[in-house]
Amino acid sequence: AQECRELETERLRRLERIKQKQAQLQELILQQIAFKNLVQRNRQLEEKNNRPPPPNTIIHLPFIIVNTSKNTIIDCSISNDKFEYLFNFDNLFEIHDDVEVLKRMGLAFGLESGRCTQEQLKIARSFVPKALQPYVTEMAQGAIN
Amino acid sequence: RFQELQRELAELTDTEEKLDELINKSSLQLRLLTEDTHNKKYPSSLIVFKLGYVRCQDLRDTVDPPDQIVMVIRAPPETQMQVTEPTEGYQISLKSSRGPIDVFLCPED
Amino acid sequence: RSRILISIGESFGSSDKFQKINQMVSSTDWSLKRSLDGGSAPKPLKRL
Repeated sequence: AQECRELETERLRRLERIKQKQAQLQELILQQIAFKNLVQRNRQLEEKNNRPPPPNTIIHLPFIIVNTSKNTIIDCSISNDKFEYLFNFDNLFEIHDDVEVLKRMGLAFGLESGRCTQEQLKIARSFVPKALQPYVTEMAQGAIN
Repeated sequence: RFQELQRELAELTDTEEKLDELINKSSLQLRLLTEDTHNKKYPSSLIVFKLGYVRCQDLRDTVDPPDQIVMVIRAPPETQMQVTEPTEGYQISLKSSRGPIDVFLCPED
Repeated sequence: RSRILISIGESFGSSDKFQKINQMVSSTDWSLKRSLDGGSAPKPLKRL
């Protein structure tokens, strides 16, 4: 009986770890799909416009953004070599990374919320290796939720 | 019950090992897609790397309300970001050890 | 004083590290902060 209890504890521990690893894998798949979708969109735009966009209108990954109300006063100190910055905000702000921006741009086909059309699912599956395609289908059916 | 638990644990071990392998492969693929050094070596992936950008308008479309201040931070790897809550306001400090940090505001129009 | 320290500069890290910061900032009572700060109108600091 005691050995059974120990195995039962180990089983629950392992189930928890597997759940976390599935979430980690789903996030990695989302990121890969969003990035490849971004590259494909930019390639199509450049072919359509027959030129890349002006360099001062694009931001290469990786980046993070800090957004705040336009009434916020931001006091900023910068070291001469630009290795150190110090910002003081007098109001609310939010920080997001490039992945979050790509998701908000819809480049993950809504997989993160289980809203994905059949057409989009087909494209999303084409962005990942065969071994990962079942996971994409699961996410499209709302597995993440 | 004991034998059933042993069998189930063996299955969970397989499942976890498969997940570890897929996670490692996916992480490597993402790193190869976005890493600066790797992409400079292989022309084909350099093209992908060059297309890994967003436009200012894309950023503006993701904040609500759209007329907010959007500050963009591009930092070298391993840059330390510290957010502290002093008595007044909030402080964000950035400290890089591998090169200058780029900070700019995303234009409104 | 709460403080969060993270590493940035790599693409595609775990995005939930910013969620903690955003929760910490949004859970702050800014009017209380202003009163702590002597209620003075924000100093006309230089804008970024």
